[in-house]
Amino acid sequence: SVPGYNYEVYHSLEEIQDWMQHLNKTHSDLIQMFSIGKSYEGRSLFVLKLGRRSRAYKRAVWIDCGIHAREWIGPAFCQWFVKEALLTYRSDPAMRKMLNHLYFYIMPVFNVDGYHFSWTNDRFWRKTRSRNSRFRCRGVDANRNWKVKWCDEGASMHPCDDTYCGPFPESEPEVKAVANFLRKHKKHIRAYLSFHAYAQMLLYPYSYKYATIPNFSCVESAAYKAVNALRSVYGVQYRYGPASSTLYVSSGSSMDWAYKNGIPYAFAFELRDTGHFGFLLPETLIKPTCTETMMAVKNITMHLLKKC
Amino acid sequence: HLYNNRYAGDQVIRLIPKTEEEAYALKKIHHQLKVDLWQPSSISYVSEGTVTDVHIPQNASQALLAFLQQANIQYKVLIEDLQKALEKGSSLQTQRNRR
Repeated sequence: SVPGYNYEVYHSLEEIQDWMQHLNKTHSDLIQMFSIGKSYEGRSLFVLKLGRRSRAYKRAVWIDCGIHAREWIGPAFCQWFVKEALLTYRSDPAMRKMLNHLYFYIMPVFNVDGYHFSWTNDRFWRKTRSRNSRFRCRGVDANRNWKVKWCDEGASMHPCDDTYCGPFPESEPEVKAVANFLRKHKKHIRAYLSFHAYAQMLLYPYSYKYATIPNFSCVESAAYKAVNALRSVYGVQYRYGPASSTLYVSSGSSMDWAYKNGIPYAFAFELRDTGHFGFLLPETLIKPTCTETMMAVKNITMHLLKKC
Repeated sequence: HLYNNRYAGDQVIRLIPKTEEEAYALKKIHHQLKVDLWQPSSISYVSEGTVTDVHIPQNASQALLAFLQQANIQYKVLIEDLQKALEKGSSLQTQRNRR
């Protein structure tokens, strides 16, 4: 899709943004790039709108990667997804159907400041890079900054902790920008997918309580089929289920917020691996990880296109 | 070396507390040593049976490993040297670009 761009290595933020700009110019029939706001450090928050342009009403899927800075396989997958979509639009009937019937809003790097910092300074940085007036520590856990059971179990009120929830919900400009976008487009966004690492899981709401979601059977069915499709590629097992029982009860995440705001299919992927490499998933494993994850995402999307 | 070789000698270890007492001890040492928790995302989630991965800086490893041995908490080394793992996982192209 971009000559010479290597999808099997990790890229800096600048490289990813250059790549997005290039696609915006060269694939204007299927891609539109726009900004939804600015990060704390003033960087643009770029999103790609992927899909065949249509005047008719189309539903949409939101995909974000890199909420946590050190989870580099996330942004790598977001780029892979776009690459695959462009490469197979004409040859793959399923992809053609997806892009003809839906728009995909793809945010390859949610936490741009954190990602840049993890690239240049601290490889294991997790949070954003916002400053705190009373403490020397920086950053907020962008997945604990949502207005749904905010700052509860597993989140911290201390700015120096890695799970700091922030001074108030949506305090982080990145979170605010995405939340505003999703609020504005919630009528036609039917799925929210967020990519993290590592644990090899496919999670859905709720994180903050053990209750079953109203559309459990549809979401559970989608998750079951997605995990099976993923496993069919290389045999890699992903656990799946509500985050509260598959992992633990925690304060609300972006996935919970999206669901609470009316998006019926909300998932969080925890990609490879289960700890052998952890956040240092080697570049040689980008291709298999992304290939199998594509199957899961395509499966969820096709499920969405059918009535459940 | 990437990141000025700051991760040389750092390790990542896996612990699975067998009892709530062990889990409590881990929480206590985590607060004291401020180690980087890889999983779960918060120390508050650690209880009996929780798979817990911890990144220990080189200068804290002696204290932490001594504590674990004293408390008879079993652990496994997942990554022996984080700097080596980091550099091994990146292609030459990536390393060249970053330098």
